[in-house]
Amino acid sequence: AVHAEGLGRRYGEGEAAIDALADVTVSFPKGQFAAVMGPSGSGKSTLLHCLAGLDRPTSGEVTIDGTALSGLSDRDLTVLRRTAIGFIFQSFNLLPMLTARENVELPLRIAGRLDSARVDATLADVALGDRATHRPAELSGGQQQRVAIARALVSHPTVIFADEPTGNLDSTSGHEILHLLRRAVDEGGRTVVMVTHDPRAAVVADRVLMLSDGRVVMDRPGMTA
Amino acid sequence: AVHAEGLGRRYGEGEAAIDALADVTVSFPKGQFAAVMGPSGSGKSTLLHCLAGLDRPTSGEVTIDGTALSGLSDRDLTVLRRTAIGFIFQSFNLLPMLTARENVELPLRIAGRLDSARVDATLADVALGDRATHRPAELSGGQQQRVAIARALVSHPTVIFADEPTGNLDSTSGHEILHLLRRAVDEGGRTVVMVTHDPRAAVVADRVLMLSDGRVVMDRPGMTA
Ligand SMILES: Nc1ncnc2c1ncn2[C@@H]1O[C@H](COP(=O)(O)OP(=O)(O)OP(=O)(O)O)[C@@H](O)[C@H]1O
Ligand SMILES: Nc1ncnc2c1ncn2[C@@H]1O[C@H](COP(=O)(O)OP(=O)(O)OP(=O)(O)O)[C@@H](O)[C@H]1O
Ligand SMILES: [Mg+2]
Ligand SMILES: [Mg+2]
Repeated sequence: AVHAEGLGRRYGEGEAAIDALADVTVSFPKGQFAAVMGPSGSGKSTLLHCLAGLDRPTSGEVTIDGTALSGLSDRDLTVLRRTAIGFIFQSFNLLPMLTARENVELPLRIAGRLDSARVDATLADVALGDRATHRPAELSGGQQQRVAIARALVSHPTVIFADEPTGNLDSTSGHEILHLLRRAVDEGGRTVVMVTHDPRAAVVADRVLMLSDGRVVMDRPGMTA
Repeated sequence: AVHAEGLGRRYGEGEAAIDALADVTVSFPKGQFAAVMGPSGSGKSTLLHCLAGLDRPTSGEVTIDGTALSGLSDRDLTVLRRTAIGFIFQSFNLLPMLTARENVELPLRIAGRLDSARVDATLADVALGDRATHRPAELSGGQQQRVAIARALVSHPTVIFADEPTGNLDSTSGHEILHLLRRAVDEGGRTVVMVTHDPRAAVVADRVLMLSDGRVVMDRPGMTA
């Protein structure tokens, strides 16, 4: 589903240059749940952003379902992202003036495909049905994170990128989110690429990769493989 | 150092009312490291904000070193916070136009007590000395979190409130932060009240409290007590 070939991402230049990614080649087949781990600053968010077409790599290529992202105009890239990709941001990126429900509806509204039953079901999946009319400022950190998760899942995207989806969640809520993502793969045939510091990832994911200083230094099956 | 008596915090009213805190009475003596855990939405951030004078409780009272917060004007409360309290926010609250160093310097500048050697030492304590000139947008999530931690510690406050200081950190970085806070207590005689989902808290903290639906439901020694 997603393939990266010789991916590099450099910020700055000269002596101040930072290579967030250096020569990353990796494939994520359809129907796979991969966890990406690594130290703070090792390039995990950068990798996800490049794979999802949210950032242009300095070198190398990303293809999603056979389409090379570098060949796409910004407009075509936006359409691809809107139709095929769900992204759960590390910092949630909720729109503060919209309610929880309106944030979750947004991808469907933009696509002209609003489906209220699906929005209700997705909010219920993240246990936030009773808070649908609250704005982000009226929700706890973990509640906001779950709204972000619902928004990424509601359009049933073929590929879901999740940047630390359980960082702000307690053990029970985190467990529920990991299993929601697992079900998206098992029942929906989706591909999930999840950045996490959560050791439970090895139990839930099919595969665990480790990044260090912008490179993949480990790539092994998880316990469910 | 910090005492809460019958603390309540209600949002909204009538049927839509939410009791984020309900009748919380708890003391945190000087030189204690307490961890506060609990499910998402259980009131942890709300408790920290009320204890630190960042939010006014609906009912009850908070005293810090014998001073009741309710008796303070907003100006006096601000002075108390500036001189005695360090707060590590769940969402970091860094100023985006300032560099990492300038964010960390800010409490000292406001107090008219800039000490460049102390700023350097604190940035080194969180392993970010080499990134001091970068703005928050140029830092990873965990790097931003560590800038926030440095900013809370640089003025050597007597009480440190930490809202999920390791949520975005990998295991090694998280371990270093927990030990940095432990040293602030052991060597500096400070009081630390830390909200966390990290099970390692029980190993590092003197005491572990559990919140559920705005109430303290457990209060036991940690393993170092
Ligand atoms: N400004 C607000 N208006 C309305 N409700 C609020 C507001 N702030 C918090 N709440 C609600 O109060 C409850 C407690 O919130 P709080 O942020 O203290 O939880 P928390 O334990 O820190 O959760 P998390 O682990 O998700 O960060 C939640 O149900 C939350 O939605
Ligand atoms: N816009 C930018 N400008 C300069 N450097 C950047 C920028 N974005 C990221 N970096 C740097 O690139 C490196 C990788 O960042 P990235 O956000 O991918 O790390 P990460 O693995 O997600 O870390 P964390 O676990 O802390 O979230 C870091 O050193 C970071 O500071
Ligand atoms: Mg990151
Ligand atoms: Mg919170």
